[in-house]
Amino acid sequence: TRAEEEEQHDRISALPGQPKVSFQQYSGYVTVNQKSGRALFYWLTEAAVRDPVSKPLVIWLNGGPGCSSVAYGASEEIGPFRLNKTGTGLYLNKFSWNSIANLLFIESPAGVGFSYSNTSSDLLNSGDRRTAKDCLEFVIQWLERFPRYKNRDVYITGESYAGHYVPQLAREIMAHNKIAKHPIHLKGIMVGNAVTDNYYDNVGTITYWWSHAMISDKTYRQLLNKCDFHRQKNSNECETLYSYAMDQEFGNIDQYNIYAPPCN
Amino acid sequence: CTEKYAEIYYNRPDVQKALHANTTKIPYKWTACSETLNRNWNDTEASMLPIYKEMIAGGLRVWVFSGDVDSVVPVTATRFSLERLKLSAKIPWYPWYVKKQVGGWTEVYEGLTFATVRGAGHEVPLFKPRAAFQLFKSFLNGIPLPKS
Repeated sequence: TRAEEEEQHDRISALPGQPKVSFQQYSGYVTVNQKSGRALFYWLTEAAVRDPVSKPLVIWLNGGPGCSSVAYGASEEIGPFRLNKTGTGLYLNKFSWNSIANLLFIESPAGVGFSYSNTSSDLLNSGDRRTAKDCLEFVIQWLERFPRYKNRDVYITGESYAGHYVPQLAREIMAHNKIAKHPIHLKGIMVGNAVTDNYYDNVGTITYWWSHAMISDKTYRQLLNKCDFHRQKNSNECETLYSYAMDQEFGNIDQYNIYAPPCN
Repeated sequence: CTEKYAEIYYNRPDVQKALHANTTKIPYKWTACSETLNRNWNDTEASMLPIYKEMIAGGLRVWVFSGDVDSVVPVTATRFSLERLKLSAKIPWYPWYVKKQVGGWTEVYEGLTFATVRGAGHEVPLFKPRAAFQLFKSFLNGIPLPKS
């Protein structure tokens, strides 16, 4: 069948520099919009067990917006392989999540990593709404290509700005399931360090900076007084305060891990 | 610094061939993050909290975790946001354990589980792989994080 042909086409025999593994992997493209020519790239690493289809399907999305789940989710965090320092090869991740689940990394939206669009303006007007709709289309089409996963439990996970992508895709799936002949078996979501609410995230962030002694009392008070976190875009005065906090008070730290040595 | 290794590896023609990637000769090189997309993001919802309410009402399993040394989307941000959901506690706040060490703190609310990961930065599984894996196991099994 066409699905079998596509699946065979997408099967990865081995990646350059890859150690020997016991699981199958697939990668390739799923077209999510024919008219614009938008296609999302995926990488599936099946569960490293005797019967992978007995395990759930876990979709991983990265944030940014604009960052790659192949770069972060797959290669730094939960995937089976880590990259060595010279970019010449791979080694195994002892704590890979594919020991208990099938991991599907999606490069979303079009323009991220290997995902692309034949309409160049798509890269200049991406946003939450289209990303969620494209991801739903991806999941529907992907399950057609891999029908053995159609009855499996599905979970969506991700981090950072995927705090938007993950719930938005879940909402699209829930709406789809209300009218679909073959519903997607979505069971749950899990997000980490996730962008959740503009106002409370911002207030919580500067409170964290203050409570972890990263900024002075004066800067903390000024940020609270001068920034209107209900607005989508900060005022110049507020931006100046943010810059002062980061440039003059934080020091040369890794903001993504405040006690780690910085990456120069 | 590991993004740098990815920039090298995923731009290799032999890697792209093995991955069946870049088949249409994309006119830009593979990058870990697209500046173009980031700078031109067109629409963003102000809050995900209404969707959280929908997901909880729809019976989905919802877990939220936070590495507690990230200052970009820090644990306080997540707590301030989740507090607005006004969920009642099912299992009160407690430290959870991984390999006999405190992995972080957690609370199981009605419809949502929140957990911190001690010492982890923004990319929790990168900085604390063992703790993140425990979190994932508990999430998939739908059971609270271990108390000892």
